[in-house]
Amino acid sequence: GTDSKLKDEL
Amino acid sequence: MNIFRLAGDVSHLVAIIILFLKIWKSKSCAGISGKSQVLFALVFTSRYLDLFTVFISAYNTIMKLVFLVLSYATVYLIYMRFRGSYDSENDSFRVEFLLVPVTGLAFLENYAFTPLEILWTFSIFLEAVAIMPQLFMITKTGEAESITTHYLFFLGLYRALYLANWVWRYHTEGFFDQIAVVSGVVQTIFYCDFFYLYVTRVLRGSGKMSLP
Repeated sequence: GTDSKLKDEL
Repeated sequence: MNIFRLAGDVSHLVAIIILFLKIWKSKSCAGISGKSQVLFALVFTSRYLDLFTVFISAYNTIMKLVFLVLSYATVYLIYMRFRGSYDSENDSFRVEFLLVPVTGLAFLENYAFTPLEILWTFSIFLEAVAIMPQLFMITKTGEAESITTHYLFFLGLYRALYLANWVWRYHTEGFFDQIAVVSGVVQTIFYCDFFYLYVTRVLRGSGKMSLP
């Protein structure tokens, strides 16, 4: 998500 | 990035490459569920739309592109190039039984009611169950080639390693993603029965895995 979680995972 | 996460990504990549090479080298997709592969292509497509919106790292972008290309290439091999070897008769799992509830759940339970967030959640939920047509096919035919079981082992191991990654991140960063963690646990549970058969029959025996 944009704010709720980091987006580095695949 | 920690060792569990990196090992998980490598395991995921190994699984996808094993499957692609198996089909490519044997010129046959016998025993492989095309439906599961279409679902995985759908998982990557709906999750990696952020390739167009944010840049995270070269590693992140390259891995996403590799997963996307390999998943579509695998679907192409099954349904186009080697379609003569595709066992559609035994690939009879009704995918609408997965797609309908997963779509509904993604609309109900998400971090934000925006197209990208709903599609991301959809991809996480769908990934948890996307292997079911493949497992259904193995149960139906009662056997799987050992190379297919190696593929399933690495695919299952990948999410199990991500669980370790999330435990690690929770303790080191306080990071916790409820949707991913719950789905990841469900996804890993689906592979447990298979893990047991893999260790007892494939690793200790030889050749195909046949079900009792």
